[in-house]
Amino acid sequence: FQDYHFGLDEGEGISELFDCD
Amino acid sequence: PPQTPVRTAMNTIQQLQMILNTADDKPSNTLEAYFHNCTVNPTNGITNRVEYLGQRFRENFAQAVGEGWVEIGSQRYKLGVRLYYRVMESMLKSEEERLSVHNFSKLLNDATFHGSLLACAVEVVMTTYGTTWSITLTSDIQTETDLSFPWILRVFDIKAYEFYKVIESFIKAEPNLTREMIKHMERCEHRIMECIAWQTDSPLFDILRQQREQEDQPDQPEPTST
Repeated sequence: FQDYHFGLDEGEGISELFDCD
Repeated sequence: PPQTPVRTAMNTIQQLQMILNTADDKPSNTLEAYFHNCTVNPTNGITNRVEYLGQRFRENFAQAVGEGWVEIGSQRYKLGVRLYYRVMESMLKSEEERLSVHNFSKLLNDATFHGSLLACAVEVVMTTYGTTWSITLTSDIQTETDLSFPWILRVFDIKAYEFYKVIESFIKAEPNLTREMIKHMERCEHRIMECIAWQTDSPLFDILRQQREQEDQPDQPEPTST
């Protein structure tokens, strides 16, 4: 993972991205 | 010592085989339990979609590289489906822990989520095994067919903006991806951000429009997604 830039914040995941939170 | 490109490619294939040789072609018991917990059981929708997109994949693959390679295409898709179920299960476990939620009905009944996730899994498999095919049309003419990203988006009719949403979660959910595969997915992200998500039919423009309309009405609650 060391070279990948993780853009999601702590409280964000797939549920929020698909408006399922 | 630095690896040759051939050794790197072989390692990536071996890593994928290690993950997927024992993976399920169908949803595991754990995954079925998540489906069962949903307000609306998504099982039929999921399995029908896998079947339908498999047909589309095989047709497009054969069209691109020739009927003689259909079996190879079927094998690639089968591996993609295994990876799709595996990553879906891993994502749900993480979400369950993060949100203390057990009913993922809305997410698991979202066709866009499933299409994007399956496309991502198939893209990983396709990239692992190579996506450039040289085919001879006549004895004098040889052409290369490029099945690399964003080919899979066209085959599955997925918008790049929606595909983008699953990439980071996919990488987090599958810790066995090689560095090369993660870099490939990151390049896909960049291409989407820089170009493909801004094409005419992208859902991004509707979202920007909606955001602007909400900003113009100060009494509206702040949108949860940014």
